Amino acid sequence: DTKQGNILSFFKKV
Amino acid sequence: MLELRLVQGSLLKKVLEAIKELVTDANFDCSATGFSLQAMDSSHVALVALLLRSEGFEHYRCDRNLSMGMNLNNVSKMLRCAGNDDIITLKADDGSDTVTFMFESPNQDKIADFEMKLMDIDSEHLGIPEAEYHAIVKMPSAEFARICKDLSSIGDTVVISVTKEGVKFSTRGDIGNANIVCRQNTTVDKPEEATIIEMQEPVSLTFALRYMNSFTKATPLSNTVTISLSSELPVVVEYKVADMGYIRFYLAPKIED
Repeated sequence: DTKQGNILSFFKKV
Repeated sequence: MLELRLVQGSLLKKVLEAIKELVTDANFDCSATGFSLQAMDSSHVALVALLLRSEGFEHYRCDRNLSMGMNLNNVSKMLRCAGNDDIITLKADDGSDTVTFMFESPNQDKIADFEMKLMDIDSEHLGIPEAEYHAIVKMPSAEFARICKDLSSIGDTVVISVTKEGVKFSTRGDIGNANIVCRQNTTVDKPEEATIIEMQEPVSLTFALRYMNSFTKATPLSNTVTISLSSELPVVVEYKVADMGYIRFYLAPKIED
């Protein structure tokens, strides 16, 4: 089964 | 003082149509570099990055960096009042809480001013690191839109796999499954009809089709689309905006639970 990834786990706030 | 004059006003109309489904409110940032936007969808699954470089405008005046919060649905309502051949100028005074869109018909016989209220938006700016992608697929944008639309009638997710055989788009659903393979094809009449696959290593990732279909709202902007894939990274779906910039959509992959 898959779950949806989140953009914030790849790109960090600047 | 901000004044941006875009002769090909239809580009701005198309840009808004491309992003307003994904993002509700966003800050448009103006600097010497250009007119840009970075925003995530409400569930933080996708991110859109727009850049329209200052050189692409006939006139570009931006005295100091400015961030203007706008409801994209309202911007779209304003821009839909511009003709496709109209010249569009954006104007804002320092410290003003409004932006004015001016539409000029090509022969200057009709000039319209639409003033829109700005809004305060707390937005987080994300750093997007430079990445080496395992595979980059360039293909006709209409073909990509057709594939996403067709597959979404079968399933909810698409597996995009790039191998030396080509790029495969697969889905499965309650009624069955579907696979569409596009091979590299450079023997076409026009360069924009080519499918070009640059692969460093095979890659296979799963994405929600709902978002892919939303990205294809940008299809009228460009005859081609570029899809950049790496395992462990969001896919980048890029549409050029004439020769003045781009819209890049980033979509986080589905991951094994």
